[in-house]
Parts: sequence; structure tokens; C-alpha cells
Amino acid sequence: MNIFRLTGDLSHLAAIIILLLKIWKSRSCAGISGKSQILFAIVFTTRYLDLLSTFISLYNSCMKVIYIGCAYATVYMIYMKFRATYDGNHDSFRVEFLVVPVGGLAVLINHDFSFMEILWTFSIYLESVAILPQLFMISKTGEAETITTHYLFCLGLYRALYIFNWVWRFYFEGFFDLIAIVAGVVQTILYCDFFYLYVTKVLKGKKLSLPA
Amino acid sequence: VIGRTQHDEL
Repeated sequence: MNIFRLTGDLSHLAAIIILLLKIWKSRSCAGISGKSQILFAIVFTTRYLDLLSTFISLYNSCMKVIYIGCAYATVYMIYMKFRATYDGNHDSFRVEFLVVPVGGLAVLINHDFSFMEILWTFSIYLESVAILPQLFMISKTGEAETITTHYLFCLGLYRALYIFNWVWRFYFEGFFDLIAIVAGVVQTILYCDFFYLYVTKVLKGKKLSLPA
Repeated sequence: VIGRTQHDEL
């Protein structure tokens, strides 16, 4: 464990909690892409199946349970509890265009052609594009609530910090996982234009609105 | 690719 991975995990946890509280407190999921949240629930489910088989540390197991629990709670609130506030018209990204190629790639390029390993690889590839429906929805509505931009910032920051974690582990431990690194770089790149808008607008107190 | 299937990261 190193500082980049710890702050990365905490940033990820912060994002998940921010979103959960935003929906719970405002009793509304307006501006939130339910499709992205479903993809994240799939990412955690396929990646954390080893919860039952491999014990790495108390921290590792606790965080996995928290991530999975929050992900499903968020999906439940979007599609059940507050479904009246779900903006389905703007959440129109075709997720099959993500899941199918990612599934095919996970079968073709992986570390080991075993069931668990292919699921893990699928989860890594899917996570790198899971935010696209959310970013697409913001581009369609042309704006995002400020709390939603903080959620996205923490979510994008988490994988950016993981990149520093991988540099650290390569340098100090000689460890590197090319699949996770490539997917993590792609994932972070997808946030770049959002990061630019976040820094130039939201941090200056303005609302995030895209030129429609 | 040499197997690295013990994933200790979240």
C-alpha cells in the first residue's frame, strides 16, 4: 500500500458517498445517468467475486463490501425509490456498444484464460468506459449540478492517482499490470475535458454548463 | 503474458 493508492481509494469512496448522499438528501437523481451506475455495479460485481475465495486484508475486503453495497443502493434509488426523477430521455447512451466490445476484448486479451481472470479483465476494461453514459448525458443536457461535478471529479481523480500508484509499485516493487495500467490511462483520459471544465468553471464558482 | 492473477488492488 502506498499514499497514491490510499488517497485514490479514499477519493473513489468519497465519490461513491457523495453520489449516494446527493440522491438520498435531494430525493432526486436528476442529471445522474442510471446506465453508468448499472455499469459500475457490474464492474464491482465482476471484480470482487474473489471476496468469497481470497482474503487479502481487512481493508481490502471491507472496501469491496462498501463499494458493492453503495453501488447497488445507488442503482436501487435511481430505478426504484426515486425513479420518478430519473431523466431517461437524456440517459440514452447505447451501453451495448460498450459491453459487447469490452466483453470480446476481455476474452481475447487477458492474463489467464480462466473464468475469474476473464471476469476481472472484463471489469477492468468496463470500468474505463463506464462513465461515458454519464458524460454523454451531461453533454446532452448541457449542464450538471455542482454536486455532480464534485462526484465526477473525485471519480476521475481516483484512477489518476492509481496511475501514480502503478509508477510507485513499478519503481519500488517491480510490479506492473499492463491491463490495469492501459485501461486506467484510457479511463483518466476520458475525464480530461471534464477536468478542464471543472477547474476553469466549477472551482471559480460558476455552474458547469456546456455550450449547447 | 506472464500470469499475474493475484489482484491485490481494489
